[in-house]
Amino acid sequence: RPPPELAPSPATVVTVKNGSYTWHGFQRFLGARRGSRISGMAELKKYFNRFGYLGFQDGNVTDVFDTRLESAVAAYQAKLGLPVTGRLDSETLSQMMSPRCGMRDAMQPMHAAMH
Amino acid sequence: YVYFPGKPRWARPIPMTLTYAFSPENLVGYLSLEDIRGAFKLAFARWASVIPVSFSETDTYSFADIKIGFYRGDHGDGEPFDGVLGVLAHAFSPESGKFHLDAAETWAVDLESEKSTVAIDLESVATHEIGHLLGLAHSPVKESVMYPSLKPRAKKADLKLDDIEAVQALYGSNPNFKFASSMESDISSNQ
Repeated sequence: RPPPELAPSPATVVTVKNGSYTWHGFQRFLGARRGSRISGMAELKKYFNRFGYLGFQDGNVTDVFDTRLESAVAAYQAKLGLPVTGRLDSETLSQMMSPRCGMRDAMQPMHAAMH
Repeated sequence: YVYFPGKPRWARPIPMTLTYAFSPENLVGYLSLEDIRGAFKLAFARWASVIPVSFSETDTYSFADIKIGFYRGDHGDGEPFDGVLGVLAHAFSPESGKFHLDAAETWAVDLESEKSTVAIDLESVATHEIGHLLGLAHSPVKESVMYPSLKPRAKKADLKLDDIEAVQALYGSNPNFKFASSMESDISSNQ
């Protein structure tokens, strides 16, 4: 009978395709600025809404890079210590695609509802 | 550093002790409870070393001040998790005590032995979320623990001056606290 293996068992290797990262698709917005229209930009607006930078006034979220989105991008850059350009430059997009805490950056605190 | 609106904090006499517990039904199978407890113990100790607040683990989950659990997707608090990477965890402002981690992540207590390219350091995230539980919001200082993002396989658990000043303004200083140069952060690197 072979002796018991003394070496540690190999560590589990998990690989995830880049495309399955939650916000990986934002890469296609590189260079976008006010006036740009790119399919899927509504998702970007939802990101800014989720983290407290952009309110949805009428629920109609379009794929147009409008002035409100520009303000949201600038606020995000200022809040995260990035150069404030109002544009979706590579540094900003890289930061946006990074995994992060779910707490809003510009926000009301998350309160637990008392039932 | 930044606080939540209204600057909420745990309103108890100083020094205070906060209890914490792990949800027995909401853990991750690939990490032992001992490993999880070890990572959190280190994270709580970092904050306890700078403020007159101590943290004590309790088995009585329902009565703990801080309730910790790993959850998937929509878990009932209006802040659903989103799978691998994206949002890693969230915690609530004082005095809620809710601390939720995304069970879909590959949580690691030792990045040298965990080879996954998407491994997330549990101690780093725990340290960040405890900051929220104590009343700190996200900081724009990149080196600080309270900066909102963390790359896979990165470790950022050492409190920086920005974190320390923020929490000491809420709770006062631990009488045994001594400042070390390693706690300084270079805010010029933000640009």
